[in-house]
Amino acid sequence: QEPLTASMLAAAPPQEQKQMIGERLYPLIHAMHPMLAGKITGMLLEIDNSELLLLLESPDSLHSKIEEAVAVLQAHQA
Amino acid sequence: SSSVNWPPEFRPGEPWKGYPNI
Repeated sequence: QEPLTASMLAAAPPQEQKQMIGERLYPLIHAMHPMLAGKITGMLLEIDNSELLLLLESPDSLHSKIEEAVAVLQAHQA
Repeated sequence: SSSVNWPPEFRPGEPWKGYPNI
């Protein structure tokens, strides 16, 4: 998959935009948390698309955002 | 939200149910 760009996103309707981002986010999250990947991706997709694009381009900030979401999810499930 | 089905789970290849109520 080639990297997702803002112009590619802008060309797609809003529902498609979240789907495009989710399809790229999911494998990255799955590599870290296979069991929680679906839920964590769902949580991160609530962030606005411009920030998500930035996260997709910076692994370190994406990793900390994923760990933050895992903590929130586990607290929520407790 | 404190609902049980939060967060809406994403599954590759399937439309994400979390949209449009975000």
